Amino acid sequence: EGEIVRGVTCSQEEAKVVLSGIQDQPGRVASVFTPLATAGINVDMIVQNATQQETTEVTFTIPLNDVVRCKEILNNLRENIGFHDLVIDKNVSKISVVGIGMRSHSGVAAKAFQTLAELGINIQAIATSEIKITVLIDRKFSELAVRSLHSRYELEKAG
Amino acid sequence: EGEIVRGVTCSQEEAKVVLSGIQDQPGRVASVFTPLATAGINVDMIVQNATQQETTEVTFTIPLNDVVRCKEILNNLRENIGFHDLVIDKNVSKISVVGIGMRSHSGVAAKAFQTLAELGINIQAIATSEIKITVLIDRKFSELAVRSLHSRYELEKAG
Ligand SMILES: C[C@@H](O)[C@H](N)C(=O)O
Ligand SMILES: C[C@@H](O)[C@H](N)C(=O)O
Repeated sequence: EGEIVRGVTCSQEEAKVVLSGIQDQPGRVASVFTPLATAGINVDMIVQNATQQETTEVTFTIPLNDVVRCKEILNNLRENIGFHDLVIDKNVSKISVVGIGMRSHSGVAAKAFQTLAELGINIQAIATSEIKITVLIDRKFSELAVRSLHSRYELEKAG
Repeated sequence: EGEIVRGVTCSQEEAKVVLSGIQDQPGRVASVFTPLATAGINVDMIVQNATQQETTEVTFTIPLNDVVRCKEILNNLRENIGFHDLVIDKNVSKISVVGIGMRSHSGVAAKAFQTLAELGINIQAIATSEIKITVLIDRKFSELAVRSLHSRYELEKAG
């Protein structure tokens, strides 16, 4: 099958922001991210689930340095955006498994989830694509997660 | 700034699967995706929000051909995985804006959301990375969405 997984990366410089109670109507996420873009806040991972209810949550990450400004901007726009809660967690780590052709090898994502499960590490958020599986976990587990994923995908042997 | 956005892609061959009521405890998503991987079902986009509650939802896409099998496998494992509802929507389109360095140009994502908002197109799910912004929308809006995003990012001029 070749080396599908190329590496495991870890970012500890981001905060997780969760906006809940967002109406599932056109225009709602635009109303969140347009002001943030205007303020020059670099949003990295954005995740939003599909929902059967009227409202949903949006999770995204921003640089730690932008937490105060982000909070201020969004809180000032609470009525405009129409969200219920804004929660910011600075204690996260963003772990990514990077590779190629991972869609046709869906076992790759399952393997990442399984590895973290066996370590008792809770997965807070997930976003995947064909070349990247990204999860948010508690920062204290960063090294353990990276080391274990590295070993699970046998990455040291590729060196 | 250079050409950050390189293209807009559209996939109409996937179904959206939403599992709700999943316990936010280690091991829960592994219990969903391991059996799917074992069954050879190619899971593409996986999205899971961070939650403040005890349960959360997981959204993912699979090839339309795998819908029946996926439903069967997950329903048989309902108690094992511990989910509340399984909803499958075959009427979606997966639209991706592909580029580079999009993290440091967070206006790119905002622009995509704004474009869809102005068209009244509801965004059902979102997963982004530095090189890809992916949304799920109602299939009937596929051409309109792609055409409008193409034009918004001025992609025809790059030809
Ligand atoms: C929830 C949010 O994504 C909404 N559906 C929108 O299109 O903006
Ligand atoms: C919800 C699900 O992702 C759970 N937190 C897990 O780690 O499996």
